[in-house]
Amino acid sequence: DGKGAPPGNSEGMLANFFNSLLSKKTGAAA
Amino acid sequence: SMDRSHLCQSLIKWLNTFNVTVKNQTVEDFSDGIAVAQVLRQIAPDYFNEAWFKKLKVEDDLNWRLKVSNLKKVLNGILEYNMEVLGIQIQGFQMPDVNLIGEHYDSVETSRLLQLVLGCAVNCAEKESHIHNILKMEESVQQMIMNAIQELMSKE
Repeated sequence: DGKGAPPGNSEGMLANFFNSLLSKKTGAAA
Repeated sequence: SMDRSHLCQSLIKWLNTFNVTVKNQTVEDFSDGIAVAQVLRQIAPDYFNEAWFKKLKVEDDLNWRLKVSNLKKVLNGILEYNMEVLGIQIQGFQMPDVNLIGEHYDSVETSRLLQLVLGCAVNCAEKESHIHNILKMEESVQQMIMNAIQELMSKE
């Protein structure tokens, strides 16, 4: 429907997102 | 907004990467809370421990009231784990209607429950292995999972 990410870009976008998630600090007890 | 029926299918595919002893293929398979509880035990075994798991009824062909009772305990466990261990308070997220899951196998409501399980996985102490497992999945599933996590993060 034309509202999604442009083709060819999604792999990099996914990698960026999940990498940022890996570096995010969480955990009240950490 | 998200196509929640599609999201539900993607989240079930993700949950299939965990080892459980019960059926875990269809929305109905998730309607008694047991498959979800077994996944939670793998995500945070110290919190979702044997004593917690024993509060659930594990039988074939549970009636819908007992399924809903299990689902309430699972949902409460998820919310308490977020507060007590992760330090995350989820606000403004539409919580799953466990009656609709237990009685009608509603895929929209099931997607909300499974989305909360996803939130536990990507914030827990072992999140690295969970995120790496997500990255092994097909790109369309990763996309749905990313959207689901982003929505949750916007409600923390």
